[in-house]
Amino acid sequence: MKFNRLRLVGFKTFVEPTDLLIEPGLTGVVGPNGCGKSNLVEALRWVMGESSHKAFRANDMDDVIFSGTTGRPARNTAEVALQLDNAERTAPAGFNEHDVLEVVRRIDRGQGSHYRINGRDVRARDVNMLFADASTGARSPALVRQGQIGEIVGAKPAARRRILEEAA
Amino acid sequence: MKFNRLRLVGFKTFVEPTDLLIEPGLTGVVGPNGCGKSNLVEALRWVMGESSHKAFRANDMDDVIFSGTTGRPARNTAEVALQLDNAERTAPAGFNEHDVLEVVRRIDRGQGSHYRINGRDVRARDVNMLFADASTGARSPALVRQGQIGEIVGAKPAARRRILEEAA
Amino acid sequence: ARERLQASFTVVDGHFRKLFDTLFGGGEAQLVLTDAEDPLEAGLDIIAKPPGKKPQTLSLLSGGEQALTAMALIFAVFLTNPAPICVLDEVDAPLDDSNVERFCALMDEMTRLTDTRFLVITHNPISMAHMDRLFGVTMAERGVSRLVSVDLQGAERLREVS
Amino acid sequence: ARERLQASFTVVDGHFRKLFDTLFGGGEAQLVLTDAEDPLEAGLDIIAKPPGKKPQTLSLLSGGEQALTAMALIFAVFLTNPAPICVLDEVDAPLDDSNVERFCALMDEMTRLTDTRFLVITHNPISMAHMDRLFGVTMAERGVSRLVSVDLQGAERLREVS
Ligand SMILES: Nc1ncnc2c1ncn2[C@@H]1O[C@H](COP(=O)(O)OP(=O)(O)OP(=O)(O)O)[C@@H](O)[C@H]1O
Ligand SMILES: Nc1ncnc2c1ncn2[C@@H]1O[C@H](COP(=O)(O)OP(=O)(O)OP(=O)(O)O)[C@@H](O)[C@H]1O
Ligand SMILES: [Mg+2]
Ligand SMILES: [Mg+2]
Repeated sequence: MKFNRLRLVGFKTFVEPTDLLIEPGLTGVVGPNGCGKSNLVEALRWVMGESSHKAFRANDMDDVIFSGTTGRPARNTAEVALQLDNAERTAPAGFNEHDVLEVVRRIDRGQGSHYRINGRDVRARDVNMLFADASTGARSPALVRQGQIGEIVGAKPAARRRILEEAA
Repeated sequence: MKFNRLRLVGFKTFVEPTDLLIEPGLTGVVGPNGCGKSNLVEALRWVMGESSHKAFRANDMDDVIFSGTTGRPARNTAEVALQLDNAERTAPAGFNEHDVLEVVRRIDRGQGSHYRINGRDVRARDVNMLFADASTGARSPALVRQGQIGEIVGAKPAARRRILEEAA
Repeated sequence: ARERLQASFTVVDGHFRKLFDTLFGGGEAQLVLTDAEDPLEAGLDIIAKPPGKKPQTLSLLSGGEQALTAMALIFAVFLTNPAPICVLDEVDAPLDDSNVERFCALMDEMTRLTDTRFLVITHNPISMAHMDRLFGVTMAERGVSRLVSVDLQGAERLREVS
Repeated sequence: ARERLQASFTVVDGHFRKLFDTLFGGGEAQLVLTDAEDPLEAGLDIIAKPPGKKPQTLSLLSGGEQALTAMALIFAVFLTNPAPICVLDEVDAPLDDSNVERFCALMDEMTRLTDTRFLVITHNPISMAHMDRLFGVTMAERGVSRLVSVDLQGAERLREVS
């Protein structure tokens, strides 16, 4: 499974449709404080099925929907789509006859999230399992949040041990 | 009261006698990771009478004594001296007839710390009070440790309120 | 004790609002004292509105915005009772270039308003260039620190090599 | 469960020791699993000895040394089961120039050993220069993010202005 493209609309500060192409090797993301870099990272974890609003610096999952600025009104829906290459046919049965997989998560204010894979409605756990089978997912140890290194350093030994369990 | 000079010997990585002149305005301290910059800052808090070993990333106060390298043996004593300008005569009675005050703290392995002001033995609390009267001290909010900004941001509201009490 | 906390809160909040405006080049922020039966359980919250954005609690801001806001709080407390010495250990780490410039401008302002002497530990070349003088800590002999004077022009080409 | 933890511990520790040596240009480190009656209460400690220094527990190291050591742990876990995507959000913030170079060299090594695609959020010009491509996130309209392609030569002169 290879990650090809992340597409966002209405997710936090990415109110306008935005495409991030993910190519092989090292892709750098730069910009001033507060411009949206960590929001982009959160969109990736969100579409992979993270269910806790706390993972998004939010008090409620609706907080990931663009909440407006002094110049624009709030939106009522946010959608993130992740396009995956499945040429190696490693996807679970039912999704494995396609070269390309598109995982889409959409949230409607006050109504929770919906998930689709290649246009078909699925449950959050189907999305979680799709990524778990590919050694990744919203809780993958390879997704290092801003400040997480400091948390590991300051963590109690028992909390730090949990990192090992991600590897087990 | 003005801070003039910090002199260290045997304190953490500053095994050789070292003088830091503190002049008016902005003094920058630079160098690679692990070279001793934060150790220098800790020496200042230490001579101002900080009594908790936890404030020095240590399990015991003896840990601030140079513990040796692959090329040198450990020391058994550490001493830090802080020279203060007292031209404004703001020091407490008993220390107020001098233009210059020198506060010295020395620790001997296994025997704890000794304090002197202008050569005279004093108790830790005399040192604490000297600095408290000058709106400073080891716990001064103006001494910002590495990572402390992150702690303030992540702190529970009740813990954060304590910062205000430093101002009261 | 409660009145003293309220009084110092008001003074700190006044400084905090001005410092936030300076550090963010606009916007607004305020300190919020959350009441509780026991004054020891009162909490300090921060609501911040960077320029053009909506007001949010501190935890919803970006890493750099949070650091800058916390810095405004620290200096607000400092201004209520300026200490003769202020030491800042790598506080500029999460800031982008223009916010580092603002942080340096703020320190210049503090040196004008007070007699405080500043010790600023930094890896940032912009901060280094703003200092009145620089000391380098070196470890030519492993595990042993030595202090050297660094010429400010040299700092332009200073490469931190461990 | 206990055997599985012990087994994965041994594999991770093996990677961790090699990565520490790479990131520090020498020295030694090891992971320590502190035993407990209840395997859920077992703790993970780290003893690290940077080149020329004496072995110490993680909490006694400098800020940058701690970050580099934690990075070795993260990549050690990663190598036991490489993910197709790895995202690093400002992990280079506390590192000096030569440690940033080592971090970049490590990432190059990871791209040779695995098929993993990396997304690296950074403010550091050295890290930027090591990337295969750069995207800039801008806020020309306040509070609204847009993504733009940044030419790698332009990054040499890139000034982050908020
Ligand atoms: N639902 C939302 N609608 C609009 N804006 C939002 C929403 N959620 C968060 N924001 C804004 O997004 C900004 C944070 O963006 P982000 O954390 O991605 O910045 P960053 O580029 O990572 O910055 P830094 O370099 O400081 O880490 C904050 O200013 C916050 O107010
Ligand atoms: N008692 C001691 N004797 C010898 N070395 C010590 C002692 N205590 C700490 N050290 C060493 O001092 C080093 C830490 O120094 P310090 O924290 O001052 O670095 P720093 O310059 O602030 O680095 P950074 O930029 O990473 O924050 C560690 O490598 C540690 O092993
Ligand atoms: Mg960020
Ligand atoms: Mg340090």
